[in-house]
Amino acid sequence: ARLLHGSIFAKVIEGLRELVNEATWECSGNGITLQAMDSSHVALVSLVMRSEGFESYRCDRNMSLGISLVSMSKVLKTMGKDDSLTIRVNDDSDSIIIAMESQNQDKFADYELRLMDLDSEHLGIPDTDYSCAIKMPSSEFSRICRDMSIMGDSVLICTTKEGVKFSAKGDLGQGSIRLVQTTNIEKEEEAVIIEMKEAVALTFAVRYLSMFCKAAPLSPQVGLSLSEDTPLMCEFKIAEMGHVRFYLAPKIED
Amino acid sequence: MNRQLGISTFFLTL
Repeated sequence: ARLLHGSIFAKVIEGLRELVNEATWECSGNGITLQAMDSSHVALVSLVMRSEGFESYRCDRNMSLGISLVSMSKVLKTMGKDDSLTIRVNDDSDSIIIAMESQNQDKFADYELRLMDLDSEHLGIPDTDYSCAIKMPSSEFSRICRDMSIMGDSVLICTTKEGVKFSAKGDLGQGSIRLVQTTNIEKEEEAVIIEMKEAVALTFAVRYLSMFCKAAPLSPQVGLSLSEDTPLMCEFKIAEMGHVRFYLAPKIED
Repeated sequence: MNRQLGISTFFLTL
């Protein structure tokens, strides 16, 4: 699999590696997918990178590759920001080859990472017709998570037709941030757009939301989908090739 | 206090 902009892959890895340290990458003719839960099985991440999004892609037979995201992240940190990236696995090999090429083709780096033997537990993610779908700038969402984490470890997300409200309370006291739906949309990327079938009010652990925001460099917008008694879906699109979707189970009043 | 649910409460293991 070859990417002209290797930085896209680095952003994917940086977006996943705090939530999951290692994961099984499923490679097929259609592209690469990954599904993994965090260690406490509270959150799940689903990655899709379609083959047509790569500059070139070939997969002669389906492979499940156990990869340490922490090690992959260390290797990708050596990549130049404009480097192209090629990832290769030979048929009977127990390692993955990561090749980086500088833009003016004068520097070639090759790394080989040992593959891991991981037992991949796969969950079925049901198609959900969410009560509420919010689109907002990913930087804004990152900022809200950071600000709310000052006040408490849980954030209540309430949606109404006017907008969406994030609130947190703890020993210090409490705080809330309300975003109003954008009316005159000049730039889609900066808009807050709320499609609401019915109002929802759900509580989530803010430290997971903050971990999801590590994937924000992938996309200027984030999609948040909510329904009562349903995991939140937090989606960052990967331009022209797929998405990273995080799911987080809600917290409930005892 | 609110209690954190597990993701497998909602998504079934295949």
